[in-house]
Amino acid sequence: MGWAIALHGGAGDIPLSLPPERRLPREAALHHCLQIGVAALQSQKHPLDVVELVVRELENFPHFNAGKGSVLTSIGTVEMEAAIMDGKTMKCGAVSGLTTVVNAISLARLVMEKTPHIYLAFEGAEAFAREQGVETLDTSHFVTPENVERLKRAKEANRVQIDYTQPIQEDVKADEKGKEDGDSQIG
Amino acid sequence: TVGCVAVDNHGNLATATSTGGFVNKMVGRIGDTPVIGAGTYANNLCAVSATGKGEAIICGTVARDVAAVMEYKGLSLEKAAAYVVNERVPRGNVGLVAVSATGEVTMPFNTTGMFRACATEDGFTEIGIY
Repeated sequence: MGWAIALHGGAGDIPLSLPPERRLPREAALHHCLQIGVAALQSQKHPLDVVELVVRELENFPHFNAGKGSVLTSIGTVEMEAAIMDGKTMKCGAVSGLTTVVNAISLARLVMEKTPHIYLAFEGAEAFAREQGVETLDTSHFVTPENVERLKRAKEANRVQIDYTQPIQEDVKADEKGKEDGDSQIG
Repeated sequence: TVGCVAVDNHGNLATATSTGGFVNKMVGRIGDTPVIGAGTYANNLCAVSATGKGEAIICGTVARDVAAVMEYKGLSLEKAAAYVVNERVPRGNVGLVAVSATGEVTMPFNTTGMFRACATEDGFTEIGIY
């Protein structure tokens, strides 16, 4: 038995031809976050602290769909969500519908540790964040030009997209017209 | 979506997941991430963080299913996670990272790719997409 750590930055239809300018920053971020997690485990930090630390780093990286860089709703807003769970105690905390909280994962942990509940959402979660004094920023902080463009393309095609979805082709858009779901359910 | 799972030398396990959801999602929609047992779950056997199409992950209770298959079928983490990802959720919908209390690591997915990384105490390190 030894320590181990794994992390992800999202899944989806990632093309084999993903350009280096999109691939390399994400790989570098994964490497950076992995090293932070490894160092934390080597210094005997509890895994709960380790996963929160690593996810905070991932949230702060704008190329991943969480925190700064979160994708946009149909009206161009962000609604972020997060969850954390301890295996031994099975204590857990979760939040959703956040619009201003910089690190949703830390608010989820506060729900776990500071409330009798496991899940707070939308206005209640935002109010709890202010009560706890966690860092908040104007919602514009989370919106990136890339995600504004992704929303524009998705709305043009009338579909939703998971973390990674190849650009919508004109002929595909035409083919989807009239279909109730298109491929919206699989991105 | 981003996520992390970890286990220490004493077998303590934890998981965390965070996301912005879908592009063009309806206002008020929540996905699998904050639904404990769907995209995020840990017990004394394993810790799991999932990513992909939230609705499919909720319907498949993906993270909890990995733990349940380990507990009730007695499978290893790798086999339990592979079973859930390959047999319990439609293709193109899910990926996950998981660690077990004994230090196993697995990162299966049934999408085209998943940005992922892992490391273990014995010196193994991996960073991958496909």
